[in-house]
Amino acid sequence: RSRIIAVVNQKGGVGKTTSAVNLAACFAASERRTLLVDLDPQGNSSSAYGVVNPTRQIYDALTGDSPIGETIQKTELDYLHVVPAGPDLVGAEIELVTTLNRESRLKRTLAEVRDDYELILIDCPPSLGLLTLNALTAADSILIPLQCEYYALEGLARLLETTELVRAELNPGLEVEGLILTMVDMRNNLSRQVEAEVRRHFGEKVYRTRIPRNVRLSEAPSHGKPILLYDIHSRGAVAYLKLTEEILRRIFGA
Amino acid sequence: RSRIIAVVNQKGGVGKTTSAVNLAACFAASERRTLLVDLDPQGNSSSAYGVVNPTRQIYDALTGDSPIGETIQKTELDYLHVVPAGPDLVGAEIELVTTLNRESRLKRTLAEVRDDYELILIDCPPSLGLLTLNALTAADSILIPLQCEYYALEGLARLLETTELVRAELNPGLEVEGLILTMVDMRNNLSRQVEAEVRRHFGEKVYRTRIPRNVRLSEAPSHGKPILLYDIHSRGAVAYLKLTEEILRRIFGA
Ligand SMILES: Nc1ncnc2c1ncn2[C@@H]1O[C@H](COP(=O)(O)OP(=O)(O)OP(=O)(O)O)[C@@H](O)[C@H]1O
Ligand SMILES: Nc1ncnc2c1ncn2[C@@H]1O[C@H](COP(=O)(O)OP(=O)(O)OP(=O)(O)O)[C@@H](O)[C@H]1O
Ligand SMILES: [Mg+2]
Ligand SMILES: [Mg+2]
Repeated sequence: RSRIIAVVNQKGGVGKTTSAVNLAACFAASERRTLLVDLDPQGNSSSAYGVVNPTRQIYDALTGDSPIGETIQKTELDYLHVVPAGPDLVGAEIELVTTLNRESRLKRTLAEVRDDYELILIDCPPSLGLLTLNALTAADSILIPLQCEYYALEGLARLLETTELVRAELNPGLEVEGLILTMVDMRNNLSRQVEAEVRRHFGEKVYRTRIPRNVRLSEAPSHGKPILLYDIHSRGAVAYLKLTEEILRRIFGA
Repeated sequence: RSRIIAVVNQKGGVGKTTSAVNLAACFAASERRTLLVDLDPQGNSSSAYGVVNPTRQIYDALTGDSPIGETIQKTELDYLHVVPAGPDLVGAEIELVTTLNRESRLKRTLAEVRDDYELILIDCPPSLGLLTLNALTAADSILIPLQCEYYALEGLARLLETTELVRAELNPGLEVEGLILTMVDMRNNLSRQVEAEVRRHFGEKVYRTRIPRNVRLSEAPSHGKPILLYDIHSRGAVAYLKLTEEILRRIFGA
């Protein structure tokens, strides 16, 4: 049975897509059959793998227009498939409001393919609206990318409240997989203070591996490649590989 | 008559709040009566001025529960008032879907106070949903903060399409006030390439003043102060003051 992990944080620009895209590639490099689902109307995870304006996309599966299996695309990595997003997804937030089971649409459609993968990662938009609620309802656990900045810390309480609400009402098994410190700049006082505070509050839930600010990570998407294929020797690639070891050890055991 | 400017970009973390908060303070420092409206459920613009968990907020004005005048709060700056946001605003996206005139709620409520201010700035959430549509319908023009990164550039076309749609259907006078280059790092190749491309496409619409990456800008919100009151000598403060001159010259003439 596969593990479905939602990569969530309503704060914008904290590294959700960069983490989802590069962890998916690292999981595939460890020969774990992996599916990356792009649930953000911006479609950044899709374009990170060179998919733009897909004919079939997650919107079609959410509305029931086509089975999710028909939206799945292969990537350059053998063990990685992607369900892309397209601009139609913007309308889904509004359209889903008045449909039945509006929070469980993703869970139902993923059920059709979850046994084909060991890990399913969902890249979420920067909001706590219906698309993110669908991801929280479908997921076994959540990964929280966190930039060590004041506004990002401020939003954490709201995110955990929403997770608690979903656990109580829609998905009793939902857990926090872990918090990932992203774009870390060790020279920066604020960054160090926020990190110390987060580790004090969340202890072991915060991965030891920090993801440093590394320009190669922001260059890779313009080449339609994850960091592993763009520059495997970069500090960004090394950090995501180390983080992958930590995450997989916790999920599958040593 | 006042000018209403929406600070928009669905890409997360590009400096919408940082620009709205600091431009509002600079406008007030130039003795222009200014109102800052926080339309983001995250409430970052509100907390940047020390307002958390407000008793009355923009949500009450949007739903008609109270006149917008009752939600307005003073700040340390004489010429600046704020309409704060609170967590209830998350629900507004869903609740507004089935209400009458759902895109024009903000426009109608702002009409009650717009003659009391020369400039009204609206800080938008990172999405193109109903809250941002309300801002685009109420605004005379839009300011687009743009980080010089690949994903941010990718989203620009979608943002301009949506603006065009709003101009055609809901707000014929809507214009682009200008594009602000934020978190600029001149040592970074990608940043320089993206900037060159943006200036080639948008010409004069891109302000000459660039906002550099400056840690003092990200420290200020944790003290509940705009950069002008936190560290007026910082590179961030100097940049926003210069940008203010450019913006006000274009709006009010030399
Ligand atoms: N560790 C890093 N070092 C340098 N740049 C990074 C790093 N992580 C992310 N970035 C860049 O920072 C920007 C924001 O990251 P990203 O888009 O992954 O965040 P996000 O949370 O998915 O944003 P959104 O909220 O819009 O979905 C992107 O331009 C990305 O390329
Ligand atoms: N010029 C700058 N230099 C350094 N840090 C900055 C700068 N501008 C913004 N920041 C920091 O970067 C982060 C993102 O900025 P901000 O929150 O203003 O973006 P936003 O577009 O409003 O995000 P969201 O999409 O979540 O609303 C914040 O932590 C902010 O303090
Ligand atoms: Mg993203
Ligand atoms: Mg913001």
